[in-house]
Amino acid sequence: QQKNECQIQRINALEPTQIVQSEAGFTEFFDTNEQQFQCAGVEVVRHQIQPQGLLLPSYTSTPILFYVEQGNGVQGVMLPGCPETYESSQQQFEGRKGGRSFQDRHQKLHHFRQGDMVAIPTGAAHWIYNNGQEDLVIIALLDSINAENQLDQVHRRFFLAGNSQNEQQQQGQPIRTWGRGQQGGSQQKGSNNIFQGFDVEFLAEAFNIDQETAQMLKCENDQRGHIVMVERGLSFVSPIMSREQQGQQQRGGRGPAN
Amino acid sequence: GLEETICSMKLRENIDDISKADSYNPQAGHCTHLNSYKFPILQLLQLSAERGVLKSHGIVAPHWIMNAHNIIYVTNGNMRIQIVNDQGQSVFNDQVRERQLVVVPQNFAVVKQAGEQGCSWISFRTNDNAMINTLAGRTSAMRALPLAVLTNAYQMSREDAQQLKYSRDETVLLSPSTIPYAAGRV
Repeated sequence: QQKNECQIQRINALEPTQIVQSEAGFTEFFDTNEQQFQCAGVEVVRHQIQPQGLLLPSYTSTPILFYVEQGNGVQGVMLPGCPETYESSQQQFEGRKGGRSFQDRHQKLHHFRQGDMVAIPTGAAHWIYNNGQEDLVIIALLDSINAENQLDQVHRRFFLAGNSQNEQQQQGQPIRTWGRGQQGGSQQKGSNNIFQGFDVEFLAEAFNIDQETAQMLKCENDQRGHIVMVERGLSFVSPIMSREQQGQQQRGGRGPAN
Repeated sequence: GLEETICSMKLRENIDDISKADSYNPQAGHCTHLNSYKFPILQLLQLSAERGVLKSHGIVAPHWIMNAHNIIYVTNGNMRIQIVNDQGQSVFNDQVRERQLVVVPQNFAVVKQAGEQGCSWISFRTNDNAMINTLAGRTSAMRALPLAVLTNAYQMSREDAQQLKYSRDETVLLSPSTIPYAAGRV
């Protein structure tokens, strides 16, 4: 903290001042220039994610603690060194194409619902999916001056997918982009995912994939923003999801579980 | 009890011995980490180090360090390094030669590939237990993602997503690509 940041003469109740709109929801930001936030060394954002909306994978330079104000969802946190303990048997994914089965294996998923507090460590990539029937609303605190954050005193978000160049000005609110505080100036260009900074050839070599697939990682023509709509719903290996899928199979329908 | 702790503390640890390597890939190279688990005084310093050796065209998987800045000093050979910031902008994309140094800020994504002659480096990290998160390979963040997240995030087919997840079985040190048209040699 710099000098005088906590010499507060008056405290006011605050409301979000900026918004980043996406295909399946939006994120509101509180003004990080407010003396109260500067004194506390924190930032607050509010995500509103529509049903079947997916907050794309990203990681931040600060730890995050969030409260689920409304709805329920599922979260994946990619912790380095942890095994992919959620794995499908060959029977679970019956879809076959060209003789190849679609088995999947990934790290543990965490289901959460209204009233839950959820913690995400600094630098841990994570994604959030709204698998409920109503909007998922999350209030997240980002602890900018936490000892784990060795960058500057604003949170920086690094996206692994998508890009957020299609922000719209809404309700007279100024345009805001991910990854920079307001100190950096307004009307900045939107942030891209980190793969856009790498050469396609380099990505293809590192992933051992062809260049066309490597190009897809950059999401250069993706205008959906940072929260995208998953049209047919997200299917993943999960104890709760498996129960729902079983219920659907028994009913022979596609609707949500009763 | 001071003399039983600090005074007798180990102050030296060799990091060049290949038999102590933490990661080893005959086709790509090896690297050794020195953190406070191995060398307890680093807990006081809040620093750690890595010694790395890459063979010709060997690759260090794209990664970010979750909790530390990384200062890389090339001791031998050369390598190409790309560094990307939170805006997805390439902030460094160049060859780094012997006796040159690069600072990689915390969380910035980085990928390295050795030149023809291979490369070795020493890197200093500003955390006594720096944690790396890779983007490609067996223990990477991409592997930890469900296929459905990959297909929707990157708007790709399940086949492409599977290829993306499983084409690399190595972890941190990657051998040069086996796909001829994927090669982008330095």
